[in-house]
Amino acid sequence: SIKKPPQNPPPRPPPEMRKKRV
Amino acid sequence: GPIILDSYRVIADFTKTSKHEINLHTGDLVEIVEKNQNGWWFCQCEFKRGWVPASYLEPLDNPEEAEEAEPNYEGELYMTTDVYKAEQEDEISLEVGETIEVIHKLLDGWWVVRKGEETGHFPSMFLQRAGNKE
Repeated sequence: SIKKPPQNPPPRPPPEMRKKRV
Repeated sequence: GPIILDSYRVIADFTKTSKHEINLHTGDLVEIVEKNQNGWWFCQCEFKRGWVPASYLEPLDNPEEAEEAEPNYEGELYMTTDVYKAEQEDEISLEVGETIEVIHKLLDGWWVVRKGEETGHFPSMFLQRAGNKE
């Protein structure tokens, strides 16, 4: 069903976001 | 009455990698139907519906307001259900069936876990609860 999420881990946050949360 | 869905703004382009995902373009506004803790959120954007990574979205209202849970440095016991090999320097590699402590459940699905002296991000979809600590 479309309600079942993908079975692979989602991509990591884009680099600019990862900097922001450090 | 109408169901009010949370609105988010897309902060980076995302290209789908499977048929139940949808492409995102920076600046698009999307409404979130379901937030899965593995970091995939089900969203609708105009006529499209599908899964997108939570890490590519920021809340439309109060973008500075933290939605994340606080870290719990005591840790919660979880067991790995799949192997993952670190691809970034802040990630941790684990085999199947390892018991680890989750210290920060991030909305993007990449939780901070601790095993012995080592800590790093690990996909929450490969973790299941392993009871309570004494």
